[in-house]
Amino acid sequence: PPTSTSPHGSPSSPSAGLPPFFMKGSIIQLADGELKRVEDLRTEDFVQSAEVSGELKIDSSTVESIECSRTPNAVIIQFSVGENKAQVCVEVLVEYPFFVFGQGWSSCCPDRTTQLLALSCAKLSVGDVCISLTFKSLK
Amino acid sequence: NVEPRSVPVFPWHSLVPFLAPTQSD
Repeated sequence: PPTSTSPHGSPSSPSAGLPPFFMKGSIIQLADGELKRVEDLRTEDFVQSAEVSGELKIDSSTVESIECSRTPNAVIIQFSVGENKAQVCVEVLVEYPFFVFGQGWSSCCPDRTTQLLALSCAKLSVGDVCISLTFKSLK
Repeated sequence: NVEPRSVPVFPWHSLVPFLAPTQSD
């Protein structure tokens, strides 16, 4: 069975809302110290930051399926992660943004993401390849 | 314009989910 996880440790909690760093205009510090706004981040920023960090490794996580959750306004996304294509399930709010390689921020409900975070998003779809992280030491 | 003393700065890895598969061996 696939591993069930959450992007930020605990199960999604709709009442708590999304993390503040996804709000448009949030200042993000890259591994080399450069500051960028969240909406200006590019694929290369993540890739280069992971290379600089030494401890983290970028994985390609392909969206295998997107299903409704019992939790209101949430979905369960199944990813195929890394070279081993490990199956990982994540329960997130529909507006939760993922960064898709070569495309940028994407969510299951882009309109809601834009409404809540002012962050422009594309529609996250099956087959999209998202950026995810693992610790190199886990390998 | 950004006011440096009041604007939080977040690390880049906060934005990316850690999707660590369970090791099968």
